[in-house]
Amino acid sequence: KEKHKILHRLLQNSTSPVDL
Amino acid sequence: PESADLRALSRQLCLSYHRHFPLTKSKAKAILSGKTHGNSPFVIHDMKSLTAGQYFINCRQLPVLERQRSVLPPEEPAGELELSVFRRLQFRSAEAVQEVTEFAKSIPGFTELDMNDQVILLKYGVIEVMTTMLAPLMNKDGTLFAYGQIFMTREFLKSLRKPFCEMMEPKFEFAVKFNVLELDDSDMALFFAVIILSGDRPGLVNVKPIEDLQETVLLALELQLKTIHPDCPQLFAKLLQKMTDLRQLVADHVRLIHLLKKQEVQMCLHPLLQEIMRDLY
Repeated sequence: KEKHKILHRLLQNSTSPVDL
Repeated sequence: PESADLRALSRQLCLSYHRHFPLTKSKAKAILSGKTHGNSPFVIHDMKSLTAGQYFINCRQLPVLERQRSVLPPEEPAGELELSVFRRLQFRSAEAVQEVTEFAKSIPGFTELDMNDQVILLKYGVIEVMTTMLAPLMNKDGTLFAYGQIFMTREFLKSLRKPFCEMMEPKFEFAVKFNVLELDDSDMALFFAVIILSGDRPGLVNVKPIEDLQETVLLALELQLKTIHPDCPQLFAKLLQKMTDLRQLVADHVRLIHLLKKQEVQMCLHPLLQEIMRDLY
């Protein structure tokens, strides 16, 4: 899960913009 | 499934395609064929026009803000031309990953899949989808960029120093062949869903529900192609063959990026793209 934490966040969070 | 259900699925995915992707095939086609009434893209064909074009991009970030994108390209550090072009391309790619993710989540049943499987499907599918998405933005002479505001010529991209000049050329070759198929927006939407729902990606735990979802989308795609392109009975088979080409194309792309990472001291890969490309092929 740690290896893909941004992808996990993108998948779980639909509304707030992801801080890249 | 009944054909009415399949048509409803096609409609739903087409709507999602229009909602999540800022430059659809139909919009790109209008721009490339000069049907946008005086709003033609700024052409980048050499270093001078690149410098002017960068300013032009910065001036026209408004539509991006209007779509409530919070992330803007970072201030361009002074540096080499090739690295600067590459930085811009990868910034846009990271945004496109977010768009593809939102599209994937809109595929009926996708969010009910095992979370780790969703990650794997995206990790392996996203660059294939992005490469396919690039095809309608391209013609044999160049590619649209920055939401269709820029047209960068193929010759200019080829004139960049090695290995940067090798990055886009295989995509042009793929695009020219892919564009012959003349898919429309709704065909593209279904094709993207088929790519994402590939049950043979390495590391998937629960393959059956993924294959079931893909089967339904494939039926919808087959029905749609038969209906919209009755003059081309081989279209469905031809399109499925493109999936093999895409895998090779992405594997080559990832190899090139890994090479760049080793060779270019100044190059820093976007964290999201890094995450996707790590251990991918």
